[in-house]
Amino acid sequence: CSESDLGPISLNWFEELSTEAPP
Amino acid sequence: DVAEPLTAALPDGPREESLQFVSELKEPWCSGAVDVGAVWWAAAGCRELRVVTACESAVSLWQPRAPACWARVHTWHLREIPVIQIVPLPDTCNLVCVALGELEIGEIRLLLYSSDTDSFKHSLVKTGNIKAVVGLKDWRLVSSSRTMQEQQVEMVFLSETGGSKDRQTLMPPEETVTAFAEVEGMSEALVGTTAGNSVVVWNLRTGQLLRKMHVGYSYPVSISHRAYSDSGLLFVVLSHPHGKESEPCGSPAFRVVAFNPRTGRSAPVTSSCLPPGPAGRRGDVWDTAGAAVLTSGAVAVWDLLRGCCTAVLPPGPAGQWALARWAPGGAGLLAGRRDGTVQLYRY
Repeated sequence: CSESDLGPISLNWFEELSTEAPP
Repeated sequence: DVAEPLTAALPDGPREESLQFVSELKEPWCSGAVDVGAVWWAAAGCRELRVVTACESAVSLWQPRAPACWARVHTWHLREIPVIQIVPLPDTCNLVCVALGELEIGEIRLLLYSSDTDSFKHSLVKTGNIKAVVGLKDWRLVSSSRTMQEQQVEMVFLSETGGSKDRQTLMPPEETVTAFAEVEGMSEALVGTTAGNSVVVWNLRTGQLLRKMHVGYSYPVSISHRAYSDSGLLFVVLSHPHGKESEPCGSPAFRVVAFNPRTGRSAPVTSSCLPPGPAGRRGDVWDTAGAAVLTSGAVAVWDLLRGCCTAVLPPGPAGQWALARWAPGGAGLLAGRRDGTVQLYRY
């Protein structure tokens, strides 16, 4: 699978989603 | 006679030597084995792998005795509610976790040896209408339970004395959680699958529900077994216990699907298929190896990253296999029959 299929990839997805998600 | 047609139909064929028989035990008075597992047990300064067998009303602990023999050390009798599952607890020692219930789990209990009282005992950790449970590293247990009004997802921190040290509530998704899977190398992340065929991700430290990602309508209802985070993607091992023959190679037993947690998009990576004919039952995953009992009574093993079958254990003259579980730490595969026979294979 390529980045074009899955959209932009972030190595820090876990930290980023934890900051954005409701507490 | 079951292995041969399976072998012929698989593209690269199972390697006969990939499963080597090690030893066998037989629970003499068990006529309806419900589960089998293995736990690390420390006694008298020695840490060894012990086998656990479960019947509806009893759970037995077996100690290795050379050469290739097993001796029953203790049996816990649980007569009020039937035992339906052994719940593996990775990285624990001297602790067995079992789920009890009728159609669904009603109780989760810990079975252990207490050095204070020099006796084996069991203790209640959780009750309710429990839909899914998983044991995680660092003595943690996560379960989802449902009342008429709401769903509760809770993590319990277990103590070595069989109690609970602390509890953390996790934010529930709207849909019922059907299975959990730990994320390899990320002790604070947890993955689950829902009745609506989505994969959800939690932050275990904060209890936040981070993302809900749809698996795709083309897949039958999915059960998550294990997940790996790599290069910004989340690779989830799914099985489809009620899967139909939906792919050219046959019925998919396991699939690895890559999710981008940032966008929620997914892409298939590998499919581990059975040849047309035998259907699969719910399986077990250790590292990158999957095992499942087929309706033919054989056990099949797959390399999930390559998507190929690597071994088949045919039903012998003594009967069909009913259970297949991986022992912890790469110690091998446990295959069990309903009559209480368990064989350990090195893989």
